[in-house]
Amino acid sequence: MSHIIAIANQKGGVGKTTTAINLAAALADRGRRTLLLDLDPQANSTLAFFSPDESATTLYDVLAPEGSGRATMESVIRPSKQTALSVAPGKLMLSRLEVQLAGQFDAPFRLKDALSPVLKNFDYIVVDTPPALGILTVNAMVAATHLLVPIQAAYFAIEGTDDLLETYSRIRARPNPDLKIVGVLITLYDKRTNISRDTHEQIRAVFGNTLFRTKITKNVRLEESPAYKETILSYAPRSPGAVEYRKLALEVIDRVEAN
Amino acid sequence: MSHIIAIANQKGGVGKTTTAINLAAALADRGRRTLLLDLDPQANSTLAFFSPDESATTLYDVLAPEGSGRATMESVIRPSKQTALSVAPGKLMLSRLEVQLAGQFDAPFRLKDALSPVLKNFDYIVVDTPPALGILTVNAMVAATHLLVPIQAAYFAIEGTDDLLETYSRIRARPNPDLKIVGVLITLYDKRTNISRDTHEQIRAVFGNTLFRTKITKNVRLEESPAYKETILSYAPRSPGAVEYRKLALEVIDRVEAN
Ligand SMILES: Nc1ncnc2c1ncn2[C@@H]1O[C@H](COP(=O)(O)OP(=O)(O)OP(=O)(O)O)[C@@H](O)[C@H]1O
Ligand SMILES: Nc1ncnc2c1ncn2[C@@H]1O[C@H](COP(=O)(O)OP(=O)(O)OP(=O)(O)O)[C@@H](O)[C@H]1O
Ligand SMILES: [Mg+2]
Ligand SMILES: [Mg+2]
Repeated sequence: MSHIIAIANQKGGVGKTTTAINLAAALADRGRRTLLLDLDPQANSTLAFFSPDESATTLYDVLAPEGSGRATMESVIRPSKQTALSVAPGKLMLSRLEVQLAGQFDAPFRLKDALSPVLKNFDYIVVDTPPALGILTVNAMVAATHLLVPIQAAYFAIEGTDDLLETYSRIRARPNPDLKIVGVLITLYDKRTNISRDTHEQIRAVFGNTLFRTKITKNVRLEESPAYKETILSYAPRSPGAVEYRKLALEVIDRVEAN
Repeated sequence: MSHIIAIANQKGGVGKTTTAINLAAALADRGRRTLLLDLDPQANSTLAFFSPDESATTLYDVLAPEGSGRATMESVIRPSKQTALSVAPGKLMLSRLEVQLAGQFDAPFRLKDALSPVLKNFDYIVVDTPPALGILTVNAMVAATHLLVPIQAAYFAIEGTDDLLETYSRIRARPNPDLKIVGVLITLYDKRTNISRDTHEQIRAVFGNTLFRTKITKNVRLEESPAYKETILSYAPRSPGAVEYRKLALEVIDRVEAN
């Protein structure tokens, strides 16, 4: 039984990619066979593992409209340096899908259909998404079993969650009734500022128990590690970032596998 | 002669909205009649001035396809608390334009056409855009005379600029040959970390003189001010953020009006 976790929030720069990379690494570190899917045209998750390789086939080739030399999901999955962690790379071309798939009745299901042959090979599939509620993020939420929402402890961050929750209920209404929110994660928390503390209280008041106990604090090692093509677990294993993402993985496993 | 400055970068959370709000305020503070356009469906720039008001007409009503009760640009422009600064609000519905305008041959020109009757009323028009290179950002770049690119001094930020520059040259090739880059702005600069310093050097090596001399440093007052519906100039006039955005306005005026 494969658990598919979409990491989504249309607000930009809230730590979606940082969470996708390091949660996937921490789940693999606990012995779960994990696949990281980079559904963001910026391909930041891909960049954290591989050098930009224009020739390689990517998720665009898997999801593209009929007939344009489509690839299977299996053929684009690549191993990482860490055992039990694989990555399906993204590419800028993904942004073309918004218009290419517009109006096609099966557009929201392309990822779900492409994933079904490989589900048996993974315990967890973590999906990084772009900062928008377009066709790519919809595909992630239709294919997913769970939604994880990173929220920066900052003013603009709270205002945008209504739009995301509206999209979530529309997805649950028809294409994916089983989708659950596995949790809301406070990211980029800065212990020194009032605004982090104030917004954290406001987020807790809105989300209650959905909020993870783990908070991800601002920590420069998390910013540095992708530049060295490493996850936080191998780059700075004793840093607060590594400790926090390991704790998050335990909370995710507890919430997902307990049910 | 109205100078139209599009603030764009598809990377999320790099300070597009913070720059749009505070540059517009600083330009108005120098006596330039300034209009801030919020073309981002998240409507963060709008939120920094007004409470969410579902009933008001917005830029969506100005740009929507024919016949759906379209509004004129003039009718959606609202005064702010600051003299010489007006705001045209955005709304979530803007995200629907991506699919609604797909395939229409005049889709990239809707903003340019809608702005022409009001150009005579403003010296500067500053356009905030979403974290994507879709139809809304294309509209901003086609209507604009100048492009200002905020770049966070961080690892993922540098990788994404190729895509933005490719879009810029495609826009210059056909719909807007006069578009110029007014400058590249380092944002969220943290004097304490090596990664800020290292990436700053890399950005300077890539962009040379296009880089503004002014850098925007990380400063919690900039994060706080929108929560109080104030720009940095009225919220914390002597903070580094206020000083830096005033300096940026002088550099922008110098580069734009000198030519
Ligand atoms: N806990 C943290 N501490 C310090 N820096 C962080 C942390 N989390 C993320 N960052 C940095 O903040 C920036 C934004 O994070 P990231 O790119 O993961 O966000 P995102 O939501 O994926 O952005 P986008 O909306 O563009 O996809 C990056 O430069 C990243 O390195
Ligand atoms: N110089 C700064 N110092 C401190 N905080 C900042 C600074 N600039 C921006 N911020 C904060 O960083 C976050 C991201 O900034 P902002 O929302 O302006 O970026 P954006 O590029 O508009 O994001 P999006 O891609 O979602 O539109 C916000 O919480 C903002 O308050
Ligand atoms: Mg990302
Ligand atoms: Mg913004």
